[in-house]
Amino acid sequence: FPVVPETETENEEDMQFAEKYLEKYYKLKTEAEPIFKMKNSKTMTDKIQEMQEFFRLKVTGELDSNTLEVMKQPRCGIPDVGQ
Amino acid sequence: FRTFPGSPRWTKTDLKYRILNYTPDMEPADIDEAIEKAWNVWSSVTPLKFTRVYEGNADIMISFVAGYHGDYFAFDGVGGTLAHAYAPGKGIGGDAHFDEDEYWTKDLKGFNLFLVAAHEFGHSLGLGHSNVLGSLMYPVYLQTETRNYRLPQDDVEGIQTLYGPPTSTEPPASTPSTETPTTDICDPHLTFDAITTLRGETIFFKDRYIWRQSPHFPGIEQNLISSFWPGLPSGFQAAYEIDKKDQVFLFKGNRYWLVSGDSVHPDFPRNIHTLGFPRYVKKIDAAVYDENIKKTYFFVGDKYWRYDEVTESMEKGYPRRISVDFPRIGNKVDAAFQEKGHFYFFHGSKQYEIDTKSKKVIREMKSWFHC
Repeated sequence: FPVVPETETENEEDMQFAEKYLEKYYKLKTEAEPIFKMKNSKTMTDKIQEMQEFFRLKVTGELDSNTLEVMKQPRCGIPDVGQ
Repeated sequence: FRTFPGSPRWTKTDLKYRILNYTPDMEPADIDEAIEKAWNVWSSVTPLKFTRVYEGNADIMISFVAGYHGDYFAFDGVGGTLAHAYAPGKGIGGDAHFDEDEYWTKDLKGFNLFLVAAHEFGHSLGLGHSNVLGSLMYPVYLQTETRNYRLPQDDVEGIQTLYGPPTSTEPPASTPSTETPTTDICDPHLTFDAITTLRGETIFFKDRYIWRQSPHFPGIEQNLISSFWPGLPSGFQAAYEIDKKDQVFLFKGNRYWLVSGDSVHPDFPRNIHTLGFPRYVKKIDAAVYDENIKKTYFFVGDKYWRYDEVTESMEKGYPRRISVDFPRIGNKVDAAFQEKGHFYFFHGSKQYEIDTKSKKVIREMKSWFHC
């Protein structure tokens, strides 16, 4: 079986929060029951990177503490990308 | 700064807003003041004017709502999303919603209504989020001193890209953009600041106006420059088009801009000296692109330069005297353009049709508009 990336082992609650955040503000598309877990994980990583680039954070693609801290700040409801 | 995809904006400068309800967190008078102050942030740097109405429809409807509130974007209780607003448009376009579950204040004890409203109204006018920390359109709420609030430069540039700056010489906001100037197109003493072709049309620049002449429609359409390029100044002195690249270059003083249709390219204006002009050149009188040799003629005083658009460099051996290489047109060119293989040079009220290869005058014309 393919190796599950390290991001999958992070705090599940934070990951769910980040997923909702990225869905809302960075057009992350998620499947209800992903068939290929690795593929989904890559999309999440891409979106985390996109968000880190926007906020001029260190672009790691990982849900580090700085990234999570920005995600948890009160903000405007308009997406940062697209419309 | 960013705008929304397609850069939607209001096409009128007089906008109406209505406050549909109040949050119990603040006194109504404080809410009114915060909202009015938020609009002033944008009206002070644009030609826009905002008037409050108390009933009926308004361009921008403002409301305090919680949770699901009738659009597709529910609020989420305390914290998280504070507010949202819609880009310019009909119906819900422009409207601003504030999450009633937040604690709204006129100071910084809760979420400052003025700050959030000013941000949301930026969306109502067409701005997206900026990633410049400290800008008003940064998506995250930042506690900022609100006394004597000054709009950050990034936000000024963003909104002026959409609507242009406020100028005391602009006509009143209610004046339509097709206001007809008083100049008679058949005035024998008519002169122009600059002329260029643009996507098959001929564009004549005169003061704050452009006169459009199209091969497909009769007559001359006269519009304010700002109605096409809101972020650009008036008073252009030279202009030319590179048709195959859909590029039009506009010159004023020592700066020039690049537009494609009504879109202004980013990274402009630039200094004309980046083209290779010596420092003593302060402005360009006229410019015309020769598509046969892919070179642009720039006329300055009684001399002219030639710029190679392929190598993007000024040719050696210039400047040269206009009167020597273009006999009979005098020693100055005020405006120029190319059409159907000929140059058309304007000097004062005189117009000359010129062969692009020999540079000889084919005929002197009395009028361009079939007078």
